[in-house]
Amino acid sequence: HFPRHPKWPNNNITFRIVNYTPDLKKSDVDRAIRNALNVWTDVTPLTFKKLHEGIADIMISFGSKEHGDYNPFDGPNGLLAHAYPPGQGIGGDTHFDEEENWTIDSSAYNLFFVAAHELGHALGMSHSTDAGALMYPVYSYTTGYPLSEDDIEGIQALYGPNPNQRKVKPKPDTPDKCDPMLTFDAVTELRGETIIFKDRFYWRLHLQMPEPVQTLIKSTWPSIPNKVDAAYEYPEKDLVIIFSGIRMWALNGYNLVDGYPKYIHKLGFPKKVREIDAAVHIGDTGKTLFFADEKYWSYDEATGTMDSGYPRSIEEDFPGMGDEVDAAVYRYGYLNFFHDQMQYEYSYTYRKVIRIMRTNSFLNC
Amino acid sequence: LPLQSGDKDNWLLAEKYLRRFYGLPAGLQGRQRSSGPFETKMEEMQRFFKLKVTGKLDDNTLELMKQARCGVPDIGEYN
Repeated sequence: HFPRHPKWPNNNITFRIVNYTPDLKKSDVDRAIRNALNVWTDVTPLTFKKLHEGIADIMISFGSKEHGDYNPFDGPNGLLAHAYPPGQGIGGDTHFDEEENWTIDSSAYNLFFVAAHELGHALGMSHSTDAGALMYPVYSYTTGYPLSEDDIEGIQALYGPNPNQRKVKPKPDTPDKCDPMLTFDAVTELRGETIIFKDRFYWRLHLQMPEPVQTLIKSTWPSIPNKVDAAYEYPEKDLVIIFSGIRMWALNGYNLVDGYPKYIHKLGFPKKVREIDAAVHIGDTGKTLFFADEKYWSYDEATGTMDSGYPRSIEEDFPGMGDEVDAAVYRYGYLNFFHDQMQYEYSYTYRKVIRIMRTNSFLNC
Repeated sequence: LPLQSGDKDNWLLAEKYLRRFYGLPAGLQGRQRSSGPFETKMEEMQRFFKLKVTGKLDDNTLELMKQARCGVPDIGEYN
């Protein structure tokens, strides 16, 4: 919250849209603002009434550069919008930088998401340090329910819960790299960096960077799902293949390859396989190993076919590993398997587990 | 030797960012770059964004400062 926790003294708040951006139809702006307000009414007892003239509690407008409040905007990009905490006069007012390109999708700055964030300020919310929270200061486009648990706790601390609240599924808190119970969804190499997927986020690890950098998946790859099951790099074609459910995507660096997503069964999996748990490419052999439940397959990248004699048992062929895998990556001649909060360093040459560590040690914890 | 123009631009960007969002007091350019307040505010910003806290303008910090964001300060009042 802001210092002294400013909030509206009653739950019935008025708003007025003073002007509109030419980037969107008036109805699109109205809908974006209404949906942004609904984000907060869903979890509080607040109600919002629209005024078409006069002074409302929350005056919403589009302006550029110096627009009358001595907090000027800066042209395209940079500052997108701002809003003032609850109070008289300018309190609650919400301003959008007209020099941005406003959209209703992910192609530029999505008005709904920015409005939901700014209206959070207008209701008394300050910025969150949680990268997955709506009130995080940096712009990102995401899908699904916009509020995280941090956002909901914050707004309900001011106004209480919605007595008629429908069941909402807030985004979970951002994964903590030093959580001793940390598990991974998928791990892959990408042009010399290691990418670790966990929930809606991924970490980037580079030898020259001591600290992993955490980012929302959607911020980098808007077209792949929020949850990744498996991923591997095929360096010969400079591709990273991402798996989620029964679909797979091919990325060339940060760009989606045309023709994707495709069904995983195109690789030769039986129809009953609905999800891949882990995938890893072994450069020395040209094979990619796919793990699902207690079994694994070997895929020949050169011929584009599954090797005969598969699937085989994980437990039998990788002794010491347990019977399931969450994620896998091949580095420096070793297979790193991840299962729950443990990490197994497996020597492909000697066919045995060399080391067992906590999963979070992979992130230098 | 004078800073390369690219480095100078980065420093100016960082100073402006910290002033706007972290309440760095306005002062003469050049004096602040290695001074206590600048380093303290830089650390505050790095802590907020869960970057490595160095007090220095490293690549990760600079990259984050360049990202599109809300104009409300990350700390303190906004009026």
